[in-house]
Amino acid sequence: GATQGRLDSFFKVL
Amino acid sequence: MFEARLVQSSILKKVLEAIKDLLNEATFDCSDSGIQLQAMDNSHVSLVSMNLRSDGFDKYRCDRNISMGMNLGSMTKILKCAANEDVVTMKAQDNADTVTFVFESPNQEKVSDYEMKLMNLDQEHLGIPETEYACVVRLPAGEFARICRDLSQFGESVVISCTKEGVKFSSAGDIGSANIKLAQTSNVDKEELAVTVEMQEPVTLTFASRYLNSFTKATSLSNVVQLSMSPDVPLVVEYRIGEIGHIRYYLAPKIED
Repeated sequence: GATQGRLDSFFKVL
Repeated sequence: MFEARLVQSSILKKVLEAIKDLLNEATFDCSDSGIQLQAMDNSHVSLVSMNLRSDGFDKYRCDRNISMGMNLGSMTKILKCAANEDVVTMKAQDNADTVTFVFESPNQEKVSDYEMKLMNLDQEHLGIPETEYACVVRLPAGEFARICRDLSQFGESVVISCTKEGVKFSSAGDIGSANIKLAQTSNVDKEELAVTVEMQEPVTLTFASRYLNSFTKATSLSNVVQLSMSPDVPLVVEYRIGEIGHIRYYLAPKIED
């Protein structure tokens, strides 16, 4: 299986 | 006062088609350089970033920056009232709580105006770092849409692996497995039929097929789609919007357990 990442762990909220 | 006039209302209709699956609402940030939109879907797995440059409009006026919170379902309903060959004008007073869409038939015999309430949406902007991608693939948008549709029948994930030879899309599930390999085209007469790969290093990443399929709703906007990939960073799927701008979709990869 593979776990779906989230964008919050790649892009920071400005 | 904000006023933007577009001779081809079909562009705005197609833009809504391209984002309404992923987003229920979004803020249109208008400035004198144009209209920008950036929003994540509710699960924060994908992000839509759209830009329509002011010089792409037939008439564009933005006295003061204005952010319009739009319910995209309502906006879609209004845009469905425009014929493809109508001229569309979007306008709003400064700090207004409504936006007006005016549709004019080519011979000016029919002029419609629709006023829509604006929403107060919290502005959550993400900083997207400029990235040198390991692989940048350009292929016919219709081809990419076909691949995503065909592979989503096999499994909920699509593995995209990119080498200097070309790009391979794979999926596997209960009924079996599927692989689609696209070789770099050598000499095609028409640019939009080419498959090109610019590779710094090979990359293999896994993505959820349902998001890829949502992105391909933008296919009617452009003949070509560009996929940018680097190890363990979000995929970028980009469609140009004529000479006026682009839509970029970002998708977080799935991490193998």
